[in-house]
Amino acid sequence: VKPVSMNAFELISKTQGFSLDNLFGK
Amino acid sequence: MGCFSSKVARQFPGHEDPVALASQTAFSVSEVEALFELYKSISSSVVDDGLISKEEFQLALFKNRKKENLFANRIFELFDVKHKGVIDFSDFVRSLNVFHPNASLEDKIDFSFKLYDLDNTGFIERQEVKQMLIALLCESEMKLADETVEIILDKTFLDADVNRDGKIDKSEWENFVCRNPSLLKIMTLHYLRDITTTFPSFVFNSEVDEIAT
Repeated sequence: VKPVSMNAFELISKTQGFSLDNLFGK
Repeated sequence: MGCFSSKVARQFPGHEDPVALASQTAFSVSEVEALFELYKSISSSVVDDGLISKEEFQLALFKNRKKENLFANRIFELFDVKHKGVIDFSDFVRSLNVFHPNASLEDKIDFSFKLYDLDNTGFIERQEVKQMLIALLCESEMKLADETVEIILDKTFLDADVNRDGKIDKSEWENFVCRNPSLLKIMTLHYLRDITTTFPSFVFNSEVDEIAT
């Protein structure tokens, strides 16, 4: 998917670099 | 039980009665107690003071206490409900509650709005979104030309900022996420449903006589 086809918030979610699931050791 | 409870309260500032916390959240008493097992582990990972510092939060997320990430910093700020620079147990449970699969959509929308309203102005402003986007693009080593970033922002605000005042207010955000439900995916943690099986040791450390499930 090309970044330019996403809205800014989708792009932020995709590049956030972590998941809160990591808190559970997952 | 009284002695044990007061000892817990002394060791963990902000620790509230699990039954009371369960009554105010989507968690059962058992789940609150299982979250306490998780909380104990995170809050003692750097300094064993019964509170989660930013460093301990980063360590839990990234296995690296020095890793800086704008999005993680913002989540820490929102979890730090009392603005003390640390997350106490009641903050931890109430904040994670928003991510529970059974939490209300309204709470999830509200939290996600605050996440992007970096300066707490009550609006998601273009420069806030740009700041977060550029920071995360740098961290992920994804290179995008400035012009491309501006095009993405233009398109986003054209779609979300219905009244064209250059910023996204709460009702515009509600409308936008209803049309783009994938944006709320990060607001639900499915592991929260299985938290008692992930941290079964809560049974041995229970503070309540009868575990209500």
